[in-house]
Amino acid sequence: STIVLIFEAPKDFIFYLKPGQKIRFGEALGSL
Amino acid sequence: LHTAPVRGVLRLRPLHFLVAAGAGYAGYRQYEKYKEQQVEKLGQESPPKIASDWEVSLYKSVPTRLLSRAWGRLNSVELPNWLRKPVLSLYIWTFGVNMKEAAVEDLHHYRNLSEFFRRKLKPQARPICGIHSMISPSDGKILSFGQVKNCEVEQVKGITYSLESFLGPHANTENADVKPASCPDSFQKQLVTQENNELYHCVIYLAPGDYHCFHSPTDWTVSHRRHFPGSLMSVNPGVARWIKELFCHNERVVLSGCWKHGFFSLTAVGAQNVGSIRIYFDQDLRTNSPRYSKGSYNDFSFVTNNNKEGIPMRKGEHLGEFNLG
Repeated sequence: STIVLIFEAPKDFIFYLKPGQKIRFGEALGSL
Repeated sequence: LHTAPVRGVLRLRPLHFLVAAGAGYAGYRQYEKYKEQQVEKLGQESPPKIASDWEVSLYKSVPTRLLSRAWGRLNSVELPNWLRKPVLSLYIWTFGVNMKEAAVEDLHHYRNLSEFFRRKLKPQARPICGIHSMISPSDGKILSFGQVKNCEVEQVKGITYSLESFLGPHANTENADVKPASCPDSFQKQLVTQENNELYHCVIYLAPGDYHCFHSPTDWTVSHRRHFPGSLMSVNPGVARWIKELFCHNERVVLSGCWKHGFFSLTAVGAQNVGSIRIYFDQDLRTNSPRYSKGSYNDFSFVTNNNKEGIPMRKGEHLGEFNLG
């Protein structure tokens, strides 16, 4: 299964992610 | 072979064929690996191998929905108490499930694999980040993330799918927060409601051993649901690298609405064996049902006369779950 998020955000939105990394529910995905 | 009796040759033929085919395939794999290593040595990335149209058609012709439903039925059968522990232990061992996080650790509590699959977690197992505005809605592996460019979204690095095929055309919602864009030709521009904003995406893959419920990633309001009945091909990263537009072929539920910065959507994409998607506040939703045909979609608006805003969701709130079958 897969979850896909598509959203609008200001240009300075930053993801705190690396491709291929494991993530758990509740951990930070991104912020401004 | 020339001197062997004809009967002997005929008898050995299947074995010869298997050995030759196996050796040929192993040789081919080694050659492909060697080529990839050579490309990597040169400091280049090997181009992704995308399935041809006939390969995709062949895969899509497999009755994955029927098989998934059969698998779901099988796993909904109540197991006798003595069989629960060995069956579930095999699943735990195969997919590396961490049972210490489960709300109920006693395997006898789960009547079947379906019930185990939608197990809940202990409240303290997943602390919710309070600092950042967006959190991961589920456990999983990040396949891709970044800005949406030219109406194309990355499913894995280097392989894209059409944003419009994935979300479908704009819903005719009078009360929706999506304003008409200045450039009506661009689907992407129509989604962005505020100047100086961009469209972003993030893809999270849930492996079989992962916790399969999902939560709200931020504070937002769900105004619309669109259900796309579709195929149920595997979505593991290997297949996502192989089949272009995989997420547009598969059964999925798109929840859309708005958050403080404008448009927001969360899509749950079904997969082989995991064809059923449940949204807790949407009792009418029926996924992986034989009454729906592939290629269509079913809309439902949460914006009504009584509820002009839609369904408000808080960051971390329970949103839905994937189910076997």
